[in-house]
Amino acid sequence: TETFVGHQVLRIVPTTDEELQKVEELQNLEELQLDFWLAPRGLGHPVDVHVPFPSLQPVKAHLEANGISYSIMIQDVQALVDHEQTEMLRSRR
Amino acid sequence: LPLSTNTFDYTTYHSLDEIYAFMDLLVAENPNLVSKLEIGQSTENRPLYVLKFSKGGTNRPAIWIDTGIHSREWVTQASGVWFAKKIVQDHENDEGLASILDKMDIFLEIVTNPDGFVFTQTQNRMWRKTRSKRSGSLCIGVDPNRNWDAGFGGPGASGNPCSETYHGPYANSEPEVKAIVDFVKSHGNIKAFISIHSYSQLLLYPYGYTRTPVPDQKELHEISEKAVAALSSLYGTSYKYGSIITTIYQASGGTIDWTYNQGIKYSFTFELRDTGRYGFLLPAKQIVPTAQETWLALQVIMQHARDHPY
Repeated sequence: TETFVGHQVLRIVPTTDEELQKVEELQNLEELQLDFWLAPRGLGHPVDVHVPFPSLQPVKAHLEANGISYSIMIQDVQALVDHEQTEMLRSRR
Repeated sequence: LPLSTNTFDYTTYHSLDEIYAFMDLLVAENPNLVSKLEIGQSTENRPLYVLKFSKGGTNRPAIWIDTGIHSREWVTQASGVWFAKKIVQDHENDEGLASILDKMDIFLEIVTNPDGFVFTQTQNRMWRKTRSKRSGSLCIGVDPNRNWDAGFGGPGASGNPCSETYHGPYANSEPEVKAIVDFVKSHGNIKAFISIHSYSQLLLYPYGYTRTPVPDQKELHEISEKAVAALSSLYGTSYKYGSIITTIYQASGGTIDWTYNQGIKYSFTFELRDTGRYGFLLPAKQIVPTAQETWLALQVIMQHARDHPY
């Protein structure tokens, strides 16, 4: 089973074409294993990207180096998945 | 497993087996209203079940609702279970619903992508696509919302099998999609088609593959406005609405573009809660409120289809 320990979901809201382009560049870096929950779709629209732990540092560095602000939508993906599983087991019991 | 659909827990997420058992219970409890059809089998040979709600007649005008085509969007399958129970509970005492069922049948496919759904429960909670495998391809799965024969392979889908929006080797390559295509064509009298996704809180109508507005754009926009107003009236959940391409992005090979081009005028897609706090990991306590508010919007669309035969 895939685990998501240390994975985060970042929210980026591109406000300029240049920022949008920098975010779209991330989509092409397959080695980062990014999963775009909300794909880039235009200025002012949120982009939500699930970032595996090993990619967190390079992704954040890329965004900060290009002056692109972001927020952390989900601090620890695994924690939410664990909670969901616990809820399901509780309900079954 | 629960003894009846009255003791089924609608406030939590369930496994595929539990949802299939729920369906059988619902049919057994309501043999004069509900039946279960198998419209095909998935890549991994799981049955594709559709619940039919009908007061009788043959090949009556019908409404189609599907949930779970993207397997990780768990609030949609859970809402589909709630809708099924709601239809049974209210089919006599809710005047609006009773009058819809007096004239139309409702088809509800709760787990439209069972292979992907099982995979999210056992291997990878974030799995979105089907589980089809093709020789020579490094990656598994096709995006079942890019695999329809409507602008197939155009901009707004990927030709890379490793992409989350991979359109597949050809239109309808996925048995989960082909099964619906065949059902819609053989039934021939579906008047409204609603495919339910999450997240973003949007109500969308065609097109996604082209900027050309649909001929019925004005009517679909007006219906959307009313449906969103009904939805928001319950808990104040805010929705946006519009055509796919103008509201989110270009997406080719999409479900409702194909259904609209088949002549099903009232073709809509929902993107349920939330707007991005939990995303696909929406807490289970939000299942019922999400289903309740969505049901109000669905009733607006269904009543419009009932009152505007074509």
